[in-house]
Amino acid sequence: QVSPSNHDEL
Amino acid sequence: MNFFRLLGDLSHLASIFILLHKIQTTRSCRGISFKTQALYVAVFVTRYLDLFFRYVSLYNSVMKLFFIASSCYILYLMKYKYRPTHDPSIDTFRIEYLLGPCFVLSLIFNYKFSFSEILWSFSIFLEAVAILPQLFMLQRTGEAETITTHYLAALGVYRALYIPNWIYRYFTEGLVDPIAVTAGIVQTGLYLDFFYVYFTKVLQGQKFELPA
Repeated sequence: QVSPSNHDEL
Repeated sequence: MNFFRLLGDLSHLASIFILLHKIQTTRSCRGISFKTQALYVAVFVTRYLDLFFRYVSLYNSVMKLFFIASSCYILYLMKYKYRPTHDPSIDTFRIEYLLGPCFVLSLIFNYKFSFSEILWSFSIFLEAVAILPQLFMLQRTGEAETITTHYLAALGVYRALYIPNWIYRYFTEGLVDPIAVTAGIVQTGLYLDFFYVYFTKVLQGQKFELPA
């Protein structure tokens, strides 16, 4: 559920 | 994408346009820290390496390319076109004190011990403190052109808006990014002194001046 390394932010 | 993040990104975009506007209209980069701008290039290049192997969205890719290109362009303007207007003798913050610790932190705190993930962490930590040479310079000169303060305010607002974005994402997606959140809170905290003077002086129509 928690996927911190998504890196979809700028 | 949510409202806070979009507004934050737009604020980030605005800050770059304000900075470009300041340099072009005054034909000078006086009051702007070259070191801070160089650190932003390092931040964007190390973080957006993933342009080569990860696709998020068109919005995401275009923004990344814009941030890399505009930060390099600003560096070019400062280094070549308006070089005589830049005074290195007041831009004296030692950036190795930032680069070293950020690199060590990124080796310790990352989501995976891989080249790209370590660089990503490094860029997050470095971004948090990249403004320090600029704030240090401001402290030394004790004053700033109004347009420069608008630039800094937009830049500070950008990261400040990411905080409600993370709170929102926590409740809607159950998503927490502890590295980005911690660094982001530090980054926003660094602006508090500046924000205080900006809101109590500049927005009241006075000049940005620090008490002697």
